[in-house]
Amino acid sequence: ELDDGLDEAFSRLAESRTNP
Amino acid sequence: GGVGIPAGAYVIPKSVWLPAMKAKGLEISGTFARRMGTIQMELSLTNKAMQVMTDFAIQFNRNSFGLSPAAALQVHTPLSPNQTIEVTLPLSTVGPVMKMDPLNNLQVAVKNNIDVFYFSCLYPINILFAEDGKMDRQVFLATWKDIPNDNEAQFQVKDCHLNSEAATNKLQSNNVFTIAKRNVEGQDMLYQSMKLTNGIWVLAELRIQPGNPSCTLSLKCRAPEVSQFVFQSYEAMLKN
Repeated sequence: ELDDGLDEAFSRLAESRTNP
Repeated sequence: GGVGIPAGAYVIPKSVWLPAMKAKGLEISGTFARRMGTIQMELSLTNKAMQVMTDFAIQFNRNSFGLSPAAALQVHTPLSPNQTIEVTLPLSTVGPVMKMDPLNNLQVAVKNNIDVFYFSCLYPINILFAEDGKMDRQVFLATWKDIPNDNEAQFQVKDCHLNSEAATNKLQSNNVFTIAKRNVEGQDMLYQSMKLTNGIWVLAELRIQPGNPSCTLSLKCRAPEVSQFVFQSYEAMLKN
């Protein structure tokens, strides 16, 4: 699977929602 | 369902919409379902009068999502006293639109050879979740960012004893699609999308913590008035 940067973007989103 | 059989979308049990005493002996109970992409009104008609009932027809008032009968009410034989028949009415979503209060309110008129009767019922908004409601991941991220925080609504789904895999599967059989899943500090964060039949997208974040029977649902939508109805559907889908 190509790493399109989206996996990382979702990780950042989840992280920012847990620790705003 | 059993092994290899998808669970299918959740259908609320039928309830009485029109009591016989208000309709000269005609009792109507019903529910709504979405089956294979078709919205259906599922009705039981009971004749509690002392005369035969014939010539049934149904009509809807304008409503928020343009729900409208896609066929005539199929009652082919006269309904005898004490007889009940089950009727399935396919619905379309291209009827006339008028915003109702509450949003999911539907006003119905049913006629037979005796009279015309009116009743109101509420439909669960998940019957409007389209099969093509899986949003592209990049579009999801952009849309999530783009929708203002004021349009975010947060709800607690209590007594939800599901792990994230079971929740994902249950929701997917109701056209709620999980686009991404992350685990942060022991809690699972599911990012999900759904599309209503009128083209409104709803984005969701569902947080599930192992050992905590309460899940947190955050909804982002450009039409935030739909959020509380989406929450009601999540509760029904996850608890059934």
